[in-house]
Amino acid sequence: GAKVLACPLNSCPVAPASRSSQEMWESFSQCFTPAVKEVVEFAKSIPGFQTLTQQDQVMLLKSGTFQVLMVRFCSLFDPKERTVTFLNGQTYSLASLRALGMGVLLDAMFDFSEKLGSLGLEPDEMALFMAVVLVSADRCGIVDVGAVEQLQENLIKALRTLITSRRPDDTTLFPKLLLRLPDLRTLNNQHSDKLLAFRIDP
Amino acid sequence: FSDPASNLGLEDIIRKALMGNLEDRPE
Repeated sequence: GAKVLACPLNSCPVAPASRSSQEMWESFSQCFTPAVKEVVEFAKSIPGFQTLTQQDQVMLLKSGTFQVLMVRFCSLFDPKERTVTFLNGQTYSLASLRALGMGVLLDAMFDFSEKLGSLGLEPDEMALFMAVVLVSADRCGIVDVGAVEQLQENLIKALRTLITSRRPDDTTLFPKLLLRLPDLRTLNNQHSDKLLAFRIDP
Repeated sequence: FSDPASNLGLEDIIRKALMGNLEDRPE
């Protein structure tokens, strides 16, 4: 009868059966709200982001926040040890989380983390990649598509310049990085489905 | 469920975080 919300941002993957679903969600919400606020602050720091309309800023953040968090926290997934470390410092084996019914989504997250980690990005490259991720989010609901496309183009150019100038002999890194964008969209959809399923039928 | 971010309460948090900035912005 225990309820499961095995997100690394949650305080604990399993809540006692005595706790109501609403209580569990509210507790989880308190855990992920600071991380979401940090993504908003990060977005504000992207040159040009705040020149977009407020509505377009909201739309990009709605579809891109989880993707940015996935990149930011991919180091919580240890592909060698097959463990996930929650933000509270507690580490869980993939096997134990899989037993809680989190297999498919976690497998995809491990796969993504391993691929991104293998690229060995520096912190400033990772930050610029997160900016590209956010501005490459779903165009659904965007009013001024031209302004978003221009910002995206500028950010991709900046990322390419940074990476190719730092590693002139490696021409594969930049395209490999862009290939992670569709992975993130797929993960975003899987993650939304999982959370919505919990909200409907925990 | 075409708008998961709204259904999960994400939009509300995002709007409030953005509005905080707008309130600080000079006229």
